[in-house]
Amino acid sequence: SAYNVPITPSNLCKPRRLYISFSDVGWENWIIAPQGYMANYCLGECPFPLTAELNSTNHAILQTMVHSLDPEGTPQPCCVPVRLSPISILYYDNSDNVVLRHYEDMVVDECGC
Amino acid sequence: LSLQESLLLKSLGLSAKPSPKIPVPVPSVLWRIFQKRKTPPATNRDPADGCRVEEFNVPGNIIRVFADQGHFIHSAQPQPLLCLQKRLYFNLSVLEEGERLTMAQLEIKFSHNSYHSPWPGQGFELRLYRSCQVPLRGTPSLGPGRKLLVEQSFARLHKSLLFNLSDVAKDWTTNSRNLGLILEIAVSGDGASAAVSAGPRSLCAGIDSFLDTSLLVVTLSQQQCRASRRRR
Repeated sequence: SAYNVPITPSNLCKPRRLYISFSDVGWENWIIAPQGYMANYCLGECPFPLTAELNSTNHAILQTMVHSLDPEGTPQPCCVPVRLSPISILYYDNSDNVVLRHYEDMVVDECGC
Repeated sequence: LSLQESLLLKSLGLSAKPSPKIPVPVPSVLWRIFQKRKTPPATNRDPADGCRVEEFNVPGNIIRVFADQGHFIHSAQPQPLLCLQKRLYFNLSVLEEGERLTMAQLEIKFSHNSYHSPWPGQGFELRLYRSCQVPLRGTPSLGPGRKLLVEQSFARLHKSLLFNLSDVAKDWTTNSRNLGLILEIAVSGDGASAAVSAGPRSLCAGIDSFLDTSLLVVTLSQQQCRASRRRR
């Protein structure tokens, strides 16, 4: 019966928009730039059948199979970031030096199951 | 929340939340690199690119510009033709554990306008020493405790001079104490005869436009770059 629950495309696993503002977290007095950035996040279901658009791993395919046999004991695969990109941040350190630092994995570009 | 915040900052490679006291203007070189990196990277980007500073062609993911904390030296004995003598000190102790220094570049900036110079083609001699002993409080002693690193002539036309100090800065962060540098700028030998007639102070007037010095340092955070190597 789990297969018959209709999943609308909007509920499928995909990146959702999330703008992180450094002033919202109280970091605006030491981060020079950017003042915020579009970080995004992953949300949505990974239902049966896992289509190509859902970027599913082989593990997710097998977990879906086990979930269909035992829905209580095994959850559906999770929706997680599969491709992220970096950003650079300009900030002041405690000695008032200006620092430019490169950070990997800061923006969610693609999600998958 | 503060414990949670400090753990998150640690994950970002910061030991504590910075609280700048006298924020300085952003150095143009950092602003240029930052703006260039804002453009979306190519999709076939090598993950190792993040651990390399393309502009200087060295490994690294952190670029700092250190302000000079040294003071001018006022010698008791007047030294003819010597226009400027200054200690340079850059506090590299802020580098975090696990950071490897890969490049250090000293910049000496002038704000002069060569078109309004009374001595347009005038030359100067620049000498940069590495300080090897701690000066006693209140003494300008520059005895044997210094080692010559750079000696070069320059004309007033230069707005800024750059020197590669990577080896010295690496040594400061690994083997020996950072006792700073000593910068001297003197009227060049060619100007010596003119100094006799015009007076050395008059020839040094051109160096009054000495603005400031800074040290650009590139480091590689092993913690941040190890992760991308593992994934690759």
